[in-house]
Amino acid sequence: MFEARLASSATFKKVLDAIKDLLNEASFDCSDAGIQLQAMDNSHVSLVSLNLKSDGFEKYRCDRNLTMGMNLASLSKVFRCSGSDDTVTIKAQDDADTVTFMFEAKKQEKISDYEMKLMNLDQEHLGIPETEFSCIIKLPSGEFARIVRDLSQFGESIVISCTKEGVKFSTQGDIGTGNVKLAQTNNFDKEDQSVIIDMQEPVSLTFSCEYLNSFTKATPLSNQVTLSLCDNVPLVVEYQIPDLGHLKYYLAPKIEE
Amino acid sequence: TSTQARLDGFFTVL
Repeated sequence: MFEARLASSATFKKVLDAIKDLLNEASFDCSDAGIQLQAMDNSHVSLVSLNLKSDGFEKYRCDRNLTMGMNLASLSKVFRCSGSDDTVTIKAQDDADTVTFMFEAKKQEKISDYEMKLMNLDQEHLGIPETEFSCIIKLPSGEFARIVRDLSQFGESIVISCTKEGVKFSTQGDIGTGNVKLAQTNNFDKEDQSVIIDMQEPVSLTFSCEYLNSFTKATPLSNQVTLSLCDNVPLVVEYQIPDLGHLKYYLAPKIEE
Repeated sequence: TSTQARLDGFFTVL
């Protein structure tokens, strides 16, 4: 028996919005520790890694490890039926081929449930090696989304360059070039509004605007985003989901021919 | 010009 009750169905909806551009379907792995999802997009350019801790749920019970393969467009349809203040309870029997979502309004005046068919997905689990990153940049998630959106107008790629002076996002295209530089801020009492740079080595890497834009769909989940960069390894874009877990995206860089 | 690298090879299949 699997049962997980989340106080805010809106949070799960935001998670779905943040991954459904990249993935058509995905396996949710449920264990005592919580719910995890790890999947590459079809082109094998990006990887989504979601971790929702069991203690972030109001109620969590997982008698046996369970993998639930779901079509994310179908799952979005289900969550479109929930109210913004609803709680959601996710239930599945062991070895079931369906999962049930129950939405409850705050005062119990409306309760709805939706049963969805599960899919058998042949997904491999990947081990992600520990990396000593050259630069770790924390910045407001809204600022990152704004920069990616602005620069995407001009080119297909964004170069992220980090030195001890700050971080620079650059693009070039047919009509010209664009650069946005952010200096480290000293607003330490408001960490989620600050730009914090932890640099071991300067680094400069090129990434696809299209993928970065998809990652910024996670902006409503967190005020802050962390970018971890190192030569010859994927970029990590990490959003902490308050009291619940995290959503990380890995993106292979573009390389000179 | 640059080409898009893929993630294969960065991670190990468990």
